[in-house]
Formats: sequence, structure tokens, C-alpha cells
Amino acid sequence: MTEWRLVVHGGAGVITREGMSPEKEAAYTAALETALEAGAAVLRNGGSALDAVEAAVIPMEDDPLFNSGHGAVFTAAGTHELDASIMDGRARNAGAVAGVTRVRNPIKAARAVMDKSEHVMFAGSGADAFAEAQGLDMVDNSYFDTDRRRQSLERVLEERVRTAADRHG
Amino acid sequence: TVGAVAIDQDGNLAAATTTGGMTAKAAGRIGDSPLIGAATYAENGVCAVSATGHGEYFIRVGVAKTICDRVKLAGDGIESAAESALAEVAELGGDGGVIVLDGDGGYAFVFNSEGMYRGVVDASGARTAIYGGE
Repeated sequence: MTEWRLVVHGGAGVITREGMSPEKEAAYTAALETALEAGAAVLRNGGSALDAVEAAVIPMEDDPLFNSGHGAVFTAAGTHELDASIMDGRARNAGAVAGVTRVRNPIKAARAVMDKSEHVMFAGSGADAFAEAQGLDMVDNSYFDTDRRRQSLERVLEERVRTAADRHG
Repeated sequence: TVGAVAIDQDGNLAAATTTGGMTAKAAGRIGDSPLIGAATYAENGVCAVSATGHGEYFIRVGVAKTICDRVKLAGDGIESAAESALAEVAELGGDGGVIVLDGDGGYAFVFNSEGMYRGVVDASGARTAIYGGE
């Protein structure tokens, strides 16, 4: 019997101690531990690696700390377009969705593409429609909104305007 | 972006990645997260990868598949393979990171950004880290 193991990430970037409050650090640590335990619960009971990675990712999609699902970043148009993929190492089956706007948990949609279609990827409105037809939980696009991400969008757009103004004197 | 890789008691590998993309992205822009071979890849006995970072560069390098191919064809260890792939990303101007499992359950966190939210759990317990050098 192989020893089971699960590894997760919640994004990479300019993450420094100087820019992190103790409260924020504790919140991220707790969220990572929640994701780890969700996947570990599957694996320690003899479940599959495939079910474990899906189980680990779902709480991170639901947690506004992370850039996925609720708490995802905004597009320039002030909406959300989400992407996800999943792959099973047994037979290299895979599923993915790109640019979905209404699926609460895009990873479930990617899993459904793999399990319930003959295809690997659906995109845009077709992906949303496929997910809905599979009975997945659908939400209004505003479900993904958070104030923190809206402020980030505003900062980026303001910077673009400022940069463009500088470029043109 | 968030992701996970796992090996179960039967030695099967799997990988998953999911994201909202990048702030203020143009309508219709797709990054590496939904692309098998860029941010996500799993092959039993070889490796499983989930990536996070500047997607355009991860797509151009084909990071996840490159790592697994280096393990499978060149006999690299997962850490070395991941460092090589991320060096290619950096050479093009991108940054980010990967989590990797090999076919025996060995794992690696490799990133060329300042930090990466990350964690691992097995029968001995769970560990998490955030900053570089941890």
C-alpha cells in the first residue's frame, strides 16, 4: 500500500512578512489547513487521489481569501471569468472549463466535463450551460464579488489611466 | 489561483487547478489554469503538477507537462525538473510556482516568486508555509 499524501497551493506572488498582518497570516494558514483536511479525509479513508484534489480545492474556491470562486479577481469589465482543470493520472483523463461566469465551483464543472462528456474542455457560455445541465450549483456572477478585489481592480485601472497619461505627456 | 495534487493508497496521482485569472484581464482572456499540460498534469508513476503564476509564460513553456516529461524521459527528480521548467519561465520574464508529487509520493514546492501559499498533509500530519525560505 502506498502512503497517501496531498499537497496544495493557494497562489504565489509578492507575499512578504512585511506586508502581512498576524491576523491575515493566521487566516491564510487556517484556510490552507481546511483545504488539506478536506482532501486528507478522502485519502485516509481509502478514497481516490482524484476525489481528494477536488475535495481540497472546493473550500479554497469558497474562501474569499483566494483568487478562485468567491473572491476571484475582477475582469476589466467588472465581472468574473473563471477557469479550472482536473486530471486523473490513472488513464490521463482530464476535464477543464474556461471563462465560466455562473458555476459556483468551477472545479466541479471541470470534473463533470471529464466524467460526463467525451470532451476535455468547454469554454464560455457553453461551459456554463454544460455545468447547469449537469445539475451543478449555479450563481449570479456577483456571487464572486468581494470589496477587496473590487478595490484591486480600481487600483489597476487607475494605474493604467495614469500610465497612459504619462505616455502621452 | 489555487490547486492540489495527491497520491492515494493505490498509488494513483491526480492534479487540479482553479482560478479567477488576473485582475483587470480582458474579456475572453484565458490563462494556463484550464490548460492540461500548462498548469495541470498527472500521470501515474511519473508525477502530478499544479501551477500558479503568470499564465501566459506557463502556457508558452508548457510547465506542467515539461516537468513530468523531464521526470519521465530524462530521469530528473521532481525538484530538479520543476526548477528547470521555472527557469524557462523566468527566462521569458514570468514568475510563479508549482506543487509537484512524484510516483512514490515524494513532493516539492518550487517557486520563483517571493512567496507561495502552500501546504502538505500525510499520515504524519499537516504543514503549511507562506514565505520563501520556509
